[in-house]
Amino acid sequence: SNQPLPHDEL
Amino acid sequence: MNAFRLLADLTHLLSIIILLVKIRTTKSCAGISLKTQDLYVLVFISRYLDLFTRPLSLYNTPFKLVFLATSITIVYYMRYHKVVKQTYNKDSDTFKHYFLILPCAVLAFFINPKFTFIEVLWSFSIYLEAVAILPQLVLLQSSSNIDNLTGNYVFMLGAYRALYLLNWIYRFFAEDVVRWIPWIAGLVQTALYADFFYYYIKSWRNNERLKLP
Repeated sequence: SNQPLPHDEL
Repeated sequence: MNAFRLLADLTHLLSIIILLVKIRTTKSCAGISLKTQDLYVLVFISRYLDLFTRPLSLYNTPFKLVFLATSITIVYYMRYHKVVKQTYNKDSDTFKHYFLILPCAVLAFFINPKFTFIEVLWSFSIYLEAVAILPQLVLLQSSSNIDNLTGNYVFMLGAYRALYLLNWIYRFFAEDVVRWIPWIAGLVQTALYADFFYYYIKSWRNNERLKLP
């Protein structure tokens, strides 16, 4: 899927 | 979460604390580039807009709030505090940092994970952070004597993103996570510190004053 990865980093 | 990432975020937090301690205890911002601090405020605002849209995280949310609050406080001190603002090296802090903003914005417009407001701004903040240290490094080169706290501040700031690179290598192998945008920007960011790291470590080992050519 081309969903962007969640920004789980700062 | 992994040890590299935790150490990286703590190093980043430490760098900001060192800078705040320097400004508050010495009531001076000599050797600190206001332009770099302005860029960091822009980096954090454009990156942490998702504070209100995405689910809060016990770990990330406090860090985001602290980074936003401290970076704005530092700029406030350097611009408006009656004593501190006198110590700002206005005539040495000459880097044209506005020339950094437009290319990062254009790059983010074309290269982003998804063409949405949040993702484009997030990409912009990643690119801008990679070059935000330039005014500070240029100012250090023109500084005759760099005080320890300033040297330590810049060192920690460079070290945090280097630790993020290790975190990304770990996540690539352990979690099969691939993120080209922060990886390449992070490499560029860390590479910009290369010569500073060299002179910083050299001055630390020879126990002499830090001096950039």
